[in-house]
Amino acid sequence: QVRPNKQRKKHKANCKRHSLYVDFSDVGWNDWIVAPPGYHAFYCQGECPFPLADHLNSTNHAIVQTLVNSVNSNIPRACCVPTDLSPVSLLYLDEYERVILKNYQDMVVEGCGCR
Amino acid sequence: GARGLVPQIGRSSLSQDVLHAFELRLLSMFGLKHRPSPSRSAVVPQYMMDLYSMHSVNAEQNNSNRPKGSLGKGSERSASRANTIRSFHHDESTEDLSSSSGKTTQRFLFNLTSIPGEEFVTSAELRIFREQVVSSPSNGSLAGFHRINVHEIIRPSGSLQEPITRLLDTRLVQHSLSKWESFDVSPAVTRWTADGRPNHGFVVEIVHPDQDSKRHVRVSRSLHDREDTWPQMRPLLVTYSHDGKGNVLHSREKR
Repeated sequence: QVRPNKQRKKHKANCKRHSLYVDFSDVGWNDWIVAPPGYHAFYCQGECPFPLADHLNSTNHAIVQTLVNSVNSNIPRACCVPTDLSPVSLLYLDEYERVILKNYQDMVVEGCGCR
Repeated sequence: GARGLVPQIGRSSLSQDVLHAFELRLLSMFGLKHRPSPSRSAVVPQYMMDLYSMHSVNAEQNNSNRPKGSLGKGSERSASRANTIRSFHHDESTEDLSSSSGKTTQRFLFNLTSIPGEEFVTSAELRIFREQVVSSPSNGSLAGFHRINVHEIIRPSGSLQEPITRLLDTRLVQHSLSKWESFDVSPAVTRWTADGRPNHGFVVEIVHPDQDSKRHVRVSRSLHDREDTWPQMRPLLVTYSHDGKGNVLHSREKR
C-alpha cells in the first residue's frame, strides 16, 4: 500500500559494473609508464536487494545472508564486489632506466556480484 | 602524484603524508620501492614495444606499425612461461673489442642485479643487429657468410692465461641481409641469477671472410656509423621471468 504522507524510497540501482578509467598522466606516472597511457579498471556498485536475482551473480551464502537481512536488519545485506578480475600488462622504466614489461594480476574488474 | 587518484570527496582532508603513503602503497603493488624518475634520454627498445603489442592484454587494437617478423616463435614460447620481461643494455665501459685475422670478438657485461631474488628466470636471449654489407662477389664457397658464436665467460682472462668460456649458441648468417639475430643464453643467465654464480659476461665471436664485412655485426658503437641510431641498434639482453604471482604473458586475444 502506498502511504502518501511518507516520502517514497529512492530507487537504488542493483549491483553492477561501472566505468572507471585510470589515466596515468593524471597522477604524473606517464613519465615512467611507457604503455598503456591508462586503463579501464571499472568498479562495482549497487544494491543487493531481497530477493537476489540470478543476474546478480550471488553465492548461496549471499542468498542466505540477504534472506536473514530481510527479517533482521542487524545482519547486513550481501556486498556488491568484483567476482572476476583480469590482468593488465605494463611497459615501464624502473629506477635504473631499464625497460620492463610485466603482467599485473587482478587489475581490471570483469564482473560484479553479490557476495 | 597520488593526489589525482584520490576522489574529490575527502581529498582536502588528506595530508601530504597520507598521499605519500598512498603512493608508496601503489608503487609497492607494482614491485617498486620508490617512484622511478627516468631521464629524457632513456631509451625504450623497439623490441620491447613489439613485445608489449604482442603480449599485452590491453594493447590498442591498431598496431599496424609493428614490424612484421621481428618477433620469432622463440620469444612467444619464452613469454608463455613468464609474467615479466626485462631488457638490458651492456655496460660499454667494460666492453673489450678486438679484431684479428678474420675474427672479431667482443666482451659484454650486463648488470643483472636489478632482477629481484624472488623472480625465476625461465629463459634469456641476446639480440644482436647485423646490417647488410654490399661487397664484391667472391669465389669462396663461404663468401657472404659470417659465423657468430656466443660464449659464456666461465673464468675471465688472467695476466698470462686465456679466459675459460663455453659455447652457448652459434649461427651461420648471410651478410647481404639486415636482421636481428637472437641467441639463446638461458643457461648462463640461469647460472648467474638462480645459482648465484659470478657473472663474467659473454664473448661474442664473429668470424668474417674479409675486412670489408667486419662492420656487418653491430656489437660495438665503434662499428656503427650513426650515433643517433645506436641506442636502437645496440645489443640487447632480454630476460623472461616469473615472480610466482599471477598469469603468464600471452598473445593478445580479442576481448
